[in-house]
Amino acid sequence: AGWDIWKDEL
Amino acid sequence: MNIFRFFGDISHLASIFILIHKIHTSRSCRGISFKTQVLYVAVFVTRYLDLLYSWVSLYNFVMKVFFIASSCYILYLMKVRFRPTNDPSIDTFRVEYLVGPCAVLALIFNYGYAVTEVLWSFSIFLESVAILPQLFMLQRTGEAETITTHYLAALGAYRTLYIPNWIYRYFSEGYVDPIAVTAGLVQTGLYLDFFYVYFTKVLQGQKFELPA
Repeated sequence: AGWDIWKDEL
Repeated sequence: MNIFRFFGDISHLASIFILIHKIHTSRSCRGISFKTQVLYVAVFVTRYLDLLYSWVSLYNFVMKVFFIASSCYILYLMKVRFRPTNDPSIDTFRVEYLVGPCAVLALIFNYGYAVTEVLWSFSIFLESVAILPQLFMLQRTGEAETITTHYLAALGAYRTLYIPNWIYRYFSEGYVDPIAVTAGLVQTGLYLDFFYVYFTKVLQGQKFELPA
């Protein structure tokens, strides 16, 4: 899911 | 990774180094809100729990460890090493008014009912308001040391740079994280007043002073 990919943000 | 996010992260790092530098050179944590610093520790610890079970990249790992370690170090400087210079009587913002609503919001808005997901959401919401005790203190005292304003400006720049980062990601990845973006916009908005005074006074060589 998109939000999972975005967990790379600090 | 894009340049906006990269420079945002660098700005975040810089803000922490500026703060530590300020405390060391002035041998004082005067003007710094201990409550805000405690909230940052809570933000980093609850968000970076994934250090224990997921690997993103070396960059990501090093930054997360640095943010947790440096924020704890700042608490140590304030509560142990330079304790006499910390004045709790002007650091009066009621933190429970921030933590409570953030906990409620995290239970309502999250990406899955797992402890780690709710804590991640909580940390996003909490970060967006963690600066309030500091800004409140600034408002109360009506002035700040120039170095303290540089710290706040670097922190605000980090948040501001995340906005073009999200726009960039929207076009390159076709997705926007609604929780991160909503909280992020709120957080950046909190700096607008500060930025106004910073640009019109501090960067013109004047002292940071609020009108009485």
